[in-house]
Formats: sequence, structure tokens, C-alpha cells
Amino acid sequence: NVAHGLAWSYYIGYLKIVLPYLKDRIGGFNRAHNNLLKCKETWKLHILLPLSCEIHSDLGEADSNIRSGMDLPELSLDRGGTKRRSYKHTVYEILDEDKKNYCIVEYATPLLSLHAMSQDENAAFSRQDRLEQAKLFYRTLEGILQRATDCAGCYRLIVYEEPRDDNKHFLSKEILQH
Amino acid sequence: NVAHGLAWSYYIGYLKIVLPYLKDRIGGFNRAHNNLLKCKETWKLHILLPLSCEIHSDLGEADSNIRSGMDLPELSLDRGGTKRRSYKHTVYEILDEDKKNYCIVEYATPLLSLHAMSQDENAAFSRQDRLEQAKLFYRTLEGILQRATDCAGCYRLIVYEEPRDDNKHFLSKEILQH
Ligand SMILES: Nc1nc(=O)c2ncn([C@@H]3O[C@@H]4COP(=O)(O)O[C@H]5[C@@H](O)[C@H](n6cnc7c(N)ncnc76)O[C@@H]5COP(=O)(O)O[C@@H]3[C@@H]4O)c2[nH]1
Repeated sequence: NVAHGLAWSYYIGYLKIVLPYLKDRIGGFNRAHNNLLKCKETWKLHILLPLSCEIHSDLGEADSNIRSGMDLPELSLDRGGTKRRSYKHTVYEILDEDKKNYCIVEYATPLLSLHAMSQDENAAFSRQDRLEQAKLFYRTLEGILQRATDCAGCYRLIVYEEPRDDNKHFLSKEILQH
Repeated sequence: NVAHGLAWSYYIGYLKIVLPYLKDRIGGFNRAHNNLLKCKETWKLHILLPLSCEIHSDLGEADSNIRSGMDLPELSLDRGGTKRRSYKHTVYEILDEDKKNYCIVEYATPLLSLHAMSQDENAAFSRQDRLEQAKLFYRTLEGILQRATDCAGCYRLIVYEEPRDDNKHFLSKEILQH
């Protein structure tokens, strides 16, 4: 069950590391960018979990109402022999009618791995397996985070299936709802 | 089997991305640092796999004959919604008697996840499980890399068990042997 290991690795190797620093980095960002992230509800890492595992390198490719803006101050840590390994988050500007909203949002990177595995002939991993594992990844991650006291209140998991119709602004609406 | 997913994620989310760029980045490094990596045998990413999963953030902590030196030129890619995510490698200076050797080396970070899981009470993951999964991680990764044409000749897997005696320079000797 690939997803089980991916969820633990994503928590222990990433969220457990970056989420405790998030408040400070948002403080630094607000001082540099005129308090764009003023509402405390936005002081969270919004993690997108599309069950299709169709992931874009820039959220603007999924929805033109989402534009990449600025970055949070970089987090630099010595890790596993790599000096100053860098952890970055992008702050996106999300249009809602005429109003601009700002949000720290990214896709859950392990879903990229699931997608790539379903396309590598050596992985013996079908699209059916991929959907199953994407759902298991979400359930396992949610369970881990609920028990993780050091991450409480710092994240938002946004799991969804893409709409079948031609809803061009589905993603921005989905994020703003959360 | 946690290790199976970790090995695939390490290949697909990291090695498959960084290894094809390695030659170019070494070229850039050599121009900036007077050809320190002249021997073509060193034009590889040396990946340390201690079966104990005991991993240091700086290799110098494991062996005082290893000193962190400089970095390869950074690789910056838009990935999963994070703009300009950064991939770094540290070039270490390894002393052998009086001779200085230079080498791109780091620990396999998924072993850090295995270690952390064996210490998280919610993971239900014993030290015995951890050793088993570390071995499975190595075997799975080796199999994947052997079939990966885009990574051929760009890496060296160095798997080892720490010596029981007080061999202070075990790691530097192990790396130089490879
Ligand atoms: N969005 C995001 N930004 C990050 O900076 C980041 N760093 C890690 N992760 C995800 O967390 C989990 C744990 O990471 P770990 O480092 O143990 O494994 C990593 C690590 O062993 C290796 N790797 C990836 N990026 C780097 C890197 N920059 N330097 C060294 N190793 C790396 O390849 C594995 C898979 O990486 P991703 O497939 O990008 O997703 C990881 C993983 O799901 C990140 N996710």
C-alpha cells in the first residue's frame, strides 16, 4: 500500500517540519508585503488533493483566476547531509468577482508521485490503483494530522474530484470556500 | 510495505528529476571552483544508505575527516504549485591521509522518515520493522535505478551497517572506496 508510506513521509518529512514555522514566516511576509495575509483564517497551508492526481506546476494553469504572486520567506535547514536545503511556499492571488484574496496554497506533492507511477511501465501501477491510493493517502494523512498536536490549526486539506463539465473557475471557488 | 512507496517516490520525485541535470551543474561548479571535480568518477551523486537509519544533518558529524564545502549550482523548478522549488547538493571535502578529495554526497532522505516513524507512537512501527524496511528500500531503489535509462551512470548507492567498534573514520573510507 504505497499511499500509507507516502502519507507518513509527507507528514514526518515535510508538514511536521514546515508547519510549526508557518506563523513566523507569515509574520515576515506581512511586514514585507503590507499585511496581504491579514485574516487569521488565511494563516494556513492549503493543501490541494485532486483525486485524479492531475497536478499542474502552476495553479494558474488550472484556473486563470489564480495567479502566482509572491513567496513566503524561504526556510533553510541542514537535512540529511544537504546543507541549507530550501523549503518554499508560494502565495497565490485568487480573484473572486473583483475582489483579490491571498492564500498559501500548493498541491500535495506525493500525488505527483502516484501519477508518475501510473505512467511508468516498470511500476505495475494502474489508473485504478492510483485512484484507490489517492483516497487512501487522503484518509491516512487526515488521520495522522488529527493526532499531530504540532500541526494543529496550521493546515487545510482540500480534497476534490474535478467537475466533468467545463467549469473554468472550479478550483478558485473550491479554495475560497475553505 | 512503506519502503516500496518511499523508493518509488524518491526515484520519481527526486532522482529522475535531478540526475539528468547533474552533468551540467557539475560543469558550472567546475568553472566556478577551478575544476575541483575533475575525475569523471566523481561526476555522480553518492547516496548514503545506513541500514541503521541513523542520519546526520551534516556528514561532518559522522566523520571529522568529512567537511562540507560548497554547493552545486542550485536547480530551480516550478513543481506542484510551488514556484521555483529549489534542489541543492552539497560538495564535501573528504580527507584521506593528507590528500583532499571532493565528492557530491548526501544521505537518502527517506531513511530519515523511516527513523522518525519508528519514534512516533502513532505510527506503530518498531525498530525491527525499520531495519526490514530500510533493506527493502535499498533493494527496491536499486531495481528501479537499474532499469532507469535516464539515470544511468549518474549515481552511486552506498549501503552499509555502522561498525560496532570505535572506527572514527569508517564513513570517509567507505565513500572513498566507492
Ligand atoms: N511541496 C513540497 N515542497 C518541499 O520542499 C518538499 N520537501 C519534501 N516534500 C515532500 O514531503 C515528503 C517527504 O520528503 P522527503 O524529503 O523525506 O522525501 C523526498 C526526498 O527524499 C527527495 N527529495 C525531494 N526534494 C528534495 C530536495 N530538494 N533535496 C533532497 N531530497 C529531495 O525525494 C523525496 C520525495 O520528494 P517529493 O515527491 O517532493 O515529496 C516529498 C515527500 O512526499 C516536499 N513537498
